[in-house]
Amino acid sequence: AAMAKGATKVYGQGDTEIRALDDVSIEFYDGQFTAVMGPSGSGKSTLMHCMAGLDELTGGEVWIGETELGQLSRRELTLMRRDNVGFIFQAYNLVPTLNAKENILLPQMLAGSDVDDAWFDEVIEKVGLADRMAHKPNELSGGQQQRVAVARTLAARPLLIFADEPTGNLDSRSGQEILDFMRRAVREYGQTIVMVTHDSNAAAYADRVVFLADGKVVADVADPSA
Amino acid sequence: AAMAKGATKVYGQGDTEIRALDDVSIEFYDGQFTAVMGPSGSGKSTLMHCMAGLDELTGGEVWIGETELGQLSRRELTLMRRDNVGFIFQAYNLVPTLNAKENILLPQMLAGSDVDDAWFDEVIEKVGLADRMAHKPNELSGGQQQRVAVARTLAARPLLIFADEPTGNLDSRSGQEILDFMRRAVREYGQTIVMVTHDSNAAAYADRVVFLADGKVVADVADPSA
Ligand SMILES: Nc1ncnc2c1ncn2[C@@H]1O[C@H](COP(=O)(O)OP(=O)(O)OP(=O)(O)O)[C@@H](O)[C@H]1O
Ligand SMILES: Nc1ncnc2c1ncn2[C@@H]1O[C@H](COP(=O)(O)OP(=O)(O)OP(=O)(O)O)[C@@H](O)[C@H]1O
Ligand SMILES: [Mg+2]
Ligand SMILES: [Mg+2]
Repeated sequence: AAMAKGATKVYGQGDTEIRALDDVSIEFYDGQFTAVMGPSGSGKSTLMHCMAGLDELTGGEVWIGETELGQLSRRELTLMRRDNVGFIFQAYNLVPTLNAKENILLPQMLAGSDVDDAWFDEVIEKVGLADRMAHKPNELSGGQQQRVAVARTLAARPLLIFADEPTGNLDSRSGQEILDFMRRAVREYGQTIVMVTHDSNAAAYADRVVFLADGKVVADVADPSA
Repeated sequence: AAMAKGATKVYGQGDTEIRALDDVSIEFYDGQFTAVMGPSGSGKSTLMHCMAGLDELTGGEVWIGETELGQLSRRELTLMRRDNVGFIFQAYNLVPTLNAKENILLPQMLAGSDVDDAWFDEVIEKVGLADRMAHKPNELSGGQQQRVAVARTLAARPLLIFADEPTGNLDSRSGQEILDFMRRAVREYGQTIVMVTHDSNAAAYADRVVFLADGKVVADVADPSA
């Protein structure tokens, strides 16, 4: 579903150079739920942003399906992402002037898609936000904002989802609802999910765990809860 | 150190009324490390903001030391907070135009305090940010930004600290460094820390755990790791 080959991302130069990604080669397979773990600052968000085409590499290549992202124009990249990739941001990136419902439906509005009402209802039910739809982000708790970000991506049902610490601000029960739902999306709808997490309980829901440290892949474990 | 009596916070009115806090009475004792847990949306951040004087109650009273916050003018409240209370925000609230060092020293600059250089060095060492001081928030990872927010409060060494999910975006090792440091601050310097967390491993560092649900205190447990 998605692949990186020799991916390198460097900030700054000379003595102050930071190698956020250092020659990373990794493949995420169709219909699999992969967790990505590693210390704070090890390159997880950078890897996700570059593989989703939200950020440019300094070196190496990234593919989504058969398409190498470096070959695309900005417009082609935006369209490809819009139609194929969902991204749940570590900092949520909600629109402050829109309420929860508008935030959740925004990607589908922008893409001109027909909204599947039954699916929308199921998603907001699963994330526990049914009674919060009319509220703006600043009228929601931290965890409620995180759940709006999660719902926004799940509602659009993209084939490939990058989730950057989707349960970091949730109590274990709310978090489990979302993780169960994601695992179901992979099993029943064949979606591919790549999830960054610091929580080993969350990683246990995945089929595989990839570990980063200092911008490199240092371990790759199948079936972590086996 | 801090106390709430019949604290109530209501948003909206009539059918759409939300009781974020519902008649909460609780006392946090000097020199103790208390964890506050509960489901997403249960009122934890609201309780912390009201007890720190960052938000007004709809009913009831809150005290810091001998002072009932409702009696203070805005100016007196700001001064009291500046000199006595530290707050680590769930969303960090860093200044985007200042680098890490400037963000960390900002409260002390505003208060006109003398900066204890040895303490500053120890704090940034403990949170693992020594090589990140010149970076602005948008040049830092999510967890690094969280650590800047933590360092900002710890560097000023206030007697009373409210920490709203200070390790939510950190791997377990970075998180433990900070929790160890906080527990030391309580044991060695007599500081009082009230920490909201969703992580029971983090709560295990505390002397006491208070549980909220639907804006009420539902449990209060001493020595949770005993
Ligand atoms: N301005 C507002 N208008 C309406 N409701 C609000 C407003 N601010 C907060 N709330 C509601 O008050 C309740 C408590 O919010 P609070 O932020 O204290 O929860 P929390 O326990 O910190 O949750 P989390 O663990 O998700 O951070 C939530 O249901 C939230 O939606
Ligand atoms: N614009 C930038 N300039 C300089 N360094 C940067 C910039 N953006 C990110 N970095 C650095 O790149 C490294 C990797 O960042 P990244 O956000 O990928 O980490 P992460 O693994 O997601 O961490 P966390 O778990 O804290 O979210 C970090 O050390 C960070 O400071
Ligand atoms: Mg990150
Ligand atoms: Mg909160």
